[in-house]
Amino acid sequence: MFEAKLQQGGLLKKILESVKDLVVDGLWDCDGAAITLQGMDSSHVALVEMLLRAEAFEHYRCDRNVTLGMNHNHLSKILKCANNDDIVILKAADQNPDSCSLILESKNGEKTSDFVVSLVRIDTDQLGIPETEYSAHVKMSSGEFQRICRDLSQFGDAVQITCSKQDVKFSSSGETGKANITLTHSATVDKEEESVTVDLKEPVDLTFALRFLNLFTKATPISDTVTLSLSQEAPLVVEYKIGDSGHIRYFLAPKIQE
Amino acid sequence: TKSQHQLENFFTRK
Repeated sequence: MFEAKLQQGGLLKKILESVKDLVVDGLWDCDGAAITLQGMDSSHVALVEMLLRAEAFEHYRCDRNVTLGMNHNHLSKILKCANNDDIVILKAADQNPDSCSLILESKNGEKTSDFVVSLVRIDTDQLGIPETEYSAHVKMSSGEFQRICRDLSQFGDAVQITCSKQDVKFSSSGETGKANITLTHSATVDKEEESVTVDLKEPVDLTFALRFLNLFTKATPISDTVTLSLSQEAPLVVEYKIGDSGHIRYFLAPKIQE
Repeated sequence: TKSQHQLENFFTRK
């Protein structure tokens, strides 16, 4: 039997909002330690990896490893019925289940809703993502990053990200013209979620499709800050921590440098 | 517009 009880249903709502527009169906791998999801968009340019450890749950039981093939649109419809402060319980048999139950309990205990969603058979190819030493890490406000991606997509369909010792520059150009947004490493880190830290081993200069970045920033409500990790000619990593019990990591393949 | 890499160019299938 697999059963996981989340005190704050709102978190699962936010996770679904973060993945459903990028990956329609996903394999939720559940084992004794965590629930992990890895999925790619249809063009194999972007990938999302979600990890939620057992300690995020008020109650977590996973007698045998089980993989739940989830249709994220169906799951999202169910979670739209949940309030942020509802308790959400996920339940599934652990012998090749063909469905998953979701129970929503209102905070005052007066309302209980239960749903059964059919699981889907998915043959996605999973990718092995090697641990990598990145040339640059940029930690910044997640809201600020979302704003930059949204603003620059008015000017072009791609953003050039260049990191130097002291700052990170986001540039885009198209028939409207050219736009540059430069963030400078914050001298004082008084409020973490408003400061910018650039940790550079060597300069990077890469170009990425803004369409995908604007899908990644749907995870903005999950964390006040976001960390970008970059290396020359390697996929960009955009990471949102889920408290200290997990993360949502997006990977985006760069445009080919001429 | 520049052409686009795919993730399989960087990550191996499991």
